Amino acid sequence: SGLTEDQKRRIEENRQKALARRAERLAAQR
Amino acid sequence: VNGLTAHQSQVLNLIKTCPVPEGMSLQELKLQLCNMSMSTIKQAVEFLSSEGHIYSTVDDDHYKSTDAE
Repeated sequence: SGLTEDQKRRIEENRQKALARRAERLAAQR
Repeated sequence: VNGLTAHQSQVLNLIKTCPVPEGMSLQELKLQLCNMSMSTIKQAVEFLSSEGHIYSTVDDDHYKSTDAE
């Protein structure tokens, strides 16, 4: 892809943060 | 069904279908969702992001779904 290493790292970091938020929300619902 | 409004579901489903690594831009969303205003789209994106359904990629204008892959 045309993404730089910096952009790839940023995307992966944001993905991990979003997954953590998702897990938090799901846990709060139960 | 999933706790999302119709608008939020529409935005999420479109972002999910986007195959490129940098995800979908707000402008692309607006083009596909011509019945929705930009402010409605932005509100939906903000909510989906806070719930962890989507995340920003190369900048705050591009989003991907955590359900992808």
